[in-house]
Amino acid sequence: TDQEKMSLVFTEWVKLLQRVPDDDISVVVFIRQMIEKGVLSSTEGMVKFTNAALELSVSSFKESDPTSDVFIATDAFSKLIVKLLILQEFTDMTRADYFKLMISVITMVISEDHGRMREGFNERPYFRLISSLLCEWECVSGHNFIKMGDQQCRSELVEFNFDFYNIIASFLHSTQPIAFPGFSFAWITLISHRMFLPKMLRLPEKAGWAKLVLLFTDLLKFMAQYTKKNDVPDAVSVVYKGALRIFLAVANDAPGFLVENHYELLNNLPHVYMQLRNIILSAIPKNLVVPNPYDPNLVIDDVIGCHDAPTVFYDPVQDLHALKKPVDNYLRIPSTSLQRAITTGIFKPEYQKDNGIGYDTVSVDTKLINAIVFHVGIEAALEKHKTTATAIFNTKSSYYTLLASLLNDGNSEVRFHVVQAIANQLRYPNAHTHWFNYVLKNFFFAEDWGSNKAEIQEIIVRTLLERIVTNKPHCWGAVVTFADLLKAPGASITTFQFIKDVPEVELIIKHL
Amino acid sequence: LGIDLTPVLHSLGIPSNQQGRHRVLETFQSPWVETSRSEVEPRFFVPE
Amino acid sequence: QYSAFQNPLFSPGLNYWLETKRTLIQPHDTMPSEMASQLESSLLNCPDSLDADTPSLHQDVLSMPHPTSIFFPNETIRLVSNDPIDISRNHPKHNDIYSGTSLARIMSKFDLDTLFFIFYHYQGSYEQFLSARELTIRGWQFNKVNRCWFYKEVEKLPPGMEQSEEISWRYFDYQKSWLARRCGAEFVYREEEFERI
Repeated sequence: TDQEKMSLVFTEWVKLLQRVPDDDISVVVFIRQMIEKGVLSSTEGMVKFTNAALELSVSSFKESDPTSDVFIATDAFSKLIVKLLILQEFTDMTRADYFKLMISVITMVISEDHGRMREGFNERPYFRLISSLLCEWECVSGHNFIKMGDQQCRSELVEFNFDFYNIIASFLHSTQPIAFPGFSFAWITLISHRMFLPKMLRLPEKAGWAKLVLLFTDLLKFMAQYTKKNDVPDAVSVVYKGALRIFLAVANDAPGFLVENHYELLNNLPHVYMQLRNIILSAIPKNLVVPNPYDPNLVIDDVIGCHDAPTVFYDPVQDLHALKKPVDNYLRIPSTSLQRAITTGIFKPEYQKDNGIGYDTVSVDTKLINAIVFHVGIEAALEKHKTTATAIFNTKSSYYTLLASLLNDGNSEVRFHVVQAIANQLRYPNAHTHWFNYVLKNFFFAEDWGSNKAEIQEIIVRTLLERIVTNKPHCWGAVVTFADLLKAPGASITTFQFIKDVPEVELIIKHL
Repeated sequence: LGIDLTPVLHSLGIPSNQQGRHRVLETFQSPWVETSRSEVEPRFFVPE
Repeated sequence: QYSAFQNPLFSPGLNYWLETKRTLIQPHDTMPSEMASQLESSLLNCPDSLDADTPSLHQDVLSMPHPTSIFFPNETIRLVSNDPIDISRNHPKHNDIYSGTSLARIMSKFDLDTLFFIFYHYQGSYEQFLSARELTIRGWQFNKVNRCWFYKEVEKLPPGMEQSEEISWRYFDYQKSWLARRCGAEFVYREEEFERI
């Protein structure tokens, strides 16, 4: 049968690679013969061969003595894929489509194995295939494929490089944990693989960032879906531990990625993962020196970094949908009708379950609220840059009043999520942190909330406190803002009733 | 409340002070300490 | 209805793949027990650092003939050490991604002989790369033409002499004597001959 023939060819390939180094002439000849004899000259042939090679690799893994080298066939297959990508001339099909086809077949094989075997599925050979593929690619692609003698081929490969990683990223997106629970731990190991993650982070022009955010979102969504307040399955706790280490490594190596993508990442991060949230929000651009936030003499207005707006990779305006016009129009010319459109437009059509700290459901569109708050902050910083600081550091400015009206017209739930969204912008010293610090301070001390004042103050204190009583790291902006509330002249917040009502909190605040 | 991250950072090879800070993702062994018992070969380049 | 689903080539893989989209579109509220067992099975099979290591199918023999003991280990060293990095070596150029690895640290303690041995006998390998790195850190430079490592010795001369320092060059003779030798007076340093590492 065709399957048997393909398996024979692949077996010969595996044997060959064990006998000669991979730059031996016989390796090139073997591949040329494969193509000339028509093994891979049609789409059908490619699909059948990929199928056969993968199934052989997986069964060879399963049948090998676990103490021996169980990945010989798998590694040989990875090497073959890379050789096929660099040695062939692509006339009928682009290199990218060729690679996509192979990956699609691999995806189908995994789907069948995972679907059939259920708990009996073993992710390791598939992990090894992708891992070795990434290693082999790294080897040939070093210094912009300088090892390629043929200049035409070399420039084609340089162009293809982004597609290579993009296709792997798409493969990972489609095999995410929610869809392939039996592949979860291999998946997490792959998205953080040393030959994948740093590459994606540093592709020119941030070309890998969008897909990376997507993959991290897939991870966070999985964690969010299966983290319940009273019961977190052990396996999910292990997932969390892995995610924590990965984010810490990213914060160390590429804090700019977290800085520019905090909005999207936080949209999918469960509220209960407070420390992880803080890790993302505490990321500081490399080489930035940050003054001690606990310095009692610190005045945020004097901090030099506060002049500059942080770079934003994903513009939240895309998430405003129907409210984009009302919000932008309000910012230009505020009106009560626009205000009403916004404050009523933030609700979901129905309740949704949530695992918040202190609440189980949510009826507001938190993602929309995050988008509105962040967008207003971005616009405010732009306004300051175009005109003056007094245009926005002004409780009569439309930027301020938009947010204030959300609090004023909203119920406790709305207020809570708006304040949370504001607190998410209190990060390292920058123009957003600076402005939102101003907003929150003024919200706290404003006299025109009427009977809502105590609740608003309580929500603000709660929001800031929950971010700084956790183990480190703490966001610079959150610490500074809270310190500003404590330092303010007038009645100490320890005299506030809602503080006195909870002795533990009173103690913490007195200590602070 | 989270956990004290010092041992976690240590396991990643990230020093707690700012000295000697270098990239760790390029030699990242595994997301979990338990599966990180051997070092992995990082990317490298050997001229012809 | 789509032709791909009628194609026997993609059956039944494509159907199984489509099934996986179900949970993406309608995630379960709580984890069903089957999913939980699949997740646990994944945890049990979790790939480790050995699974993620770089493949090496063909074991290279030594690049150059050299008598070795049959007990010479063939496996690469894969230790882990989280000891703090020696800050005295914390030159920005040397604080690279390799500085934290056990192998690079071990090489920093090797003597020159060992480093040259690794360099010339394990060509194309990660170990060769690290030995080249270590030699560079110690001030040696690699000549692409004659394939020798060179070292520039700068000797400060006592004050009052015509020049303030005397420069002499050494190179490691890997082909004949396996020793570092002084370069003759006719030696001229040409930057383009040396590898920029």
